[in-house]
Amino acid sequence: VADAVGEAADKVAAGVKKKLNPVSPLAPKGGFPALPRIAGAEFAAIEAGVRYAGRKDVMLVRLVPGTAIAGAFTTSATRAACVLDCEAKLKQRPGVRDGAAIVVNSGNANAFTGKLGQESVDAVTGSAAKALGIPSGRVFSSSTGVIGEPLPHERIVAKIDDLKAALSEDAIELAARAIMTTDTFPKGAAAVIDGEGGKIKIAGIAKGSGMIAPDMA
Amino acid sequence: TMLVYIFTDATIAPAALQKVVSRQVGDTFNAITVDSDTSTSDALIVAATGKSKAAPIGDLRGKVAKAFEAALRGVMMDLAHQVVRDGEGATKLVEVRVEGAADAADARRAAMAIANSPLVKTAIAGEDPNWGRIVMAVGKSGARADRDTMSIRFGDLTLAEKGWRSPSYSEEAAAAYMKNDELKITVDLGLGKAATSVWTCDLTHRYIDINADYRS
Repeated sequence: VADAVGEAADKVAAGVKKKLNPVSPLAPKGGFPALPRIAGAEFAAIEAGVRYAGRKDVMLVRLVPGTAIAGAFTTSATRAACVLDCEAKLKQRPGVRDGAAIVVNSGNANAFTGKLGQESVDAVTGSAAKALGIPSGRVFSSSTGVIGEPLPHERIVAKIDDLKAALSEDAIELAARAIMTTDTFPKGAAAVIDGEGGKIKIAGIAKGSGMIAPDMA
Repeated sequence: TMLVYIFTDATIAPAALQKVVSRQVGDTFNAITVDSDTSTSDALIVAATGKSKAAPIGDLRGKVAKAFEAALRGVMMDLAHQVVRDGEGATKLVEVRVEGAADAADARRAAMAIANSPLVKTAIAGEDPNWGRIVMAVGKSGARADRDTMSIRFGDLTLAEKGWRSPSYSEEAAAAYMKNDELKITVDLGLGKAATSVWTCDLTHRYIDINADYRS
């Protein structure tokens, strides 16, 4: 384990930069779309050097008290600790009285990392919960990247306060970029409908380019 | 890995939101494939902040609830298609449509067998209208199929029907169609009424370039 963590650390120390792939010829014309602000949702992204240097690789989303959360997750029998953690938290049917948060890192999937996996999830979600003043049961995390290497979670934890300070309703594109791995463009989509007494806005972001055949429930 | 985060200012109870999300996953995110490999980390989280001035969404059979579900489905489908558009090394987005299946499960089996076939996907990369590989994929899929009731179309071109190459088949026209960035392959099994669409991309040399040294 120490060797694996050390190897990843060495790469960052050496300033290894991820080689970017050329933008897909199928990328939507016009680049990332202008997404509507969603009142009550703030975003931030930062460089934590989880695996590679020179790019933002962690995003944080803060959601106001009253936020309802739903989800669907991979049914893979070898799913990562963060997935199991999200499933468990949603099964507890937490109320909406408290705020909520989402923390995501790219570069390391924290999958197949034994009991260290849950320890890393607890460290990341716990630090976000503490910084934002919300229960850890309302902090959801995801990790994407290489499988089988312990997540150097201390690098994420060290940046939580900086992430909190950077939260903004206008930073959703930064968040979309921070979760990219072999992606060649950030992905966003939106819709606005007429509700009774006002508009209802929807804005979404995604990452994905390889290891893609989702089987979620 | 596919990660998706969707935010709305709608006011909706968690259970109702979960119901809407769960019933839209199958035809959107679960209907795409780049390389047939399911990740250990795929996640979709939808958060509703309740900050809209609009009245809460209660009864899911109501007009606003239906509009909300349709809009959410649209966002989910858009993001799913963007993921396929960014499939590693992809140069073509392909809709695989299966019609006339005996039931929904068979429609999906046949569609995913085509969408996940390396031979189909490399033929698409080479702009080869190789409908024989479609026949192969349907045959091995496990879906009920009958050679003599099946037809295969690329776009508006009928390539095969009634157990034969179509009399109207034109190699030149089919090859020209394959040069498009976006393609639609339709298979009518001619057995029932079930239908479905899934989306995939071509499989190119670039996919190997990206993945052969991923961990290093």
